[in-house]
Amino acid sequence: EKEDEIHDEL
Amino acid sequence: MNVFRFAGDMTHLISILVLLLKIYTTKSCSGISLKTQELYAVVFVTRYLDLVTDFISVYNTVMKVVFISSSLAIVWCIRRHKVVRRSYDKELDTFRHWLLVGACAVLALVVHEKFSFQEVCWAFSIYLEAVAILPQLVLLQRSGNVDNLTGQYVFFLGAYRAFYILNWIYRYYSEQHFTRWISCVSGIVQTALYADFFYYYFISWKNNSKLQLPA
Repeated sequence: EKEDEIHDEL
Repeated sequence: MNVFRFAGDMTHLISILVLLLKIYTTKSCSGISLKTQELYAVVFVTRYLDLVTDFISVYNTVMKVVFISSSLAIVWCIRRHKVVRRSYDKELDTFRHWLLVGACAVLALVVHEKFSFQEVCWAFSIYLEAVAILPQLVLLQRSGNVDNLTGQYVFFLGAYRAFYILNWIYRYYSEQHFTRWISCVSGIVQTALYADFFYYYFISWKNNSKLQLPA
């Protein structure tokens, strides 16, 4: 769930 | 991280370096829209709130800090630097950019992935980034002639967006990674805004002539 919320792009 | 995203991040970084180089070497910000620079500062500050909540990588953190600090430094230079601010084209840079901020804020409150402070701010920053170049494009069109560094600045900014689209396509096929549709739609709108500029940029490059935008 947490993984989906992270914005890994700038 | 794939080659397209890295190329996108690097062209984004180069665009900022080109802009700083222009301001530093010519001590002038003529042709640069303060409104666009203010919008970018707002974009970076609202998007990178996760700097204090999530750690992704050293690369990610460094880039975020660079984007926030450089955008604030550029705004400071145009507003406050005792030499640079004199060359600011105030009468050409009249775009009512706070209307864009208002419209994007309303849109973010209505269209977002999750109703949390951070997620609404993130959606807002994505929408605002898509349209933040508008005051700059309007200023260039009004002034007609575009100096080399300013032309390159806008070119690299456009290239950054184009590489990001390639990155999303690549990630979709290689990682089965679905980029959020808010990013995709905004990214396509943002890149499309550069289409006209790119056309004239390539013509001037091909003819080895000065970049001129039609009135």
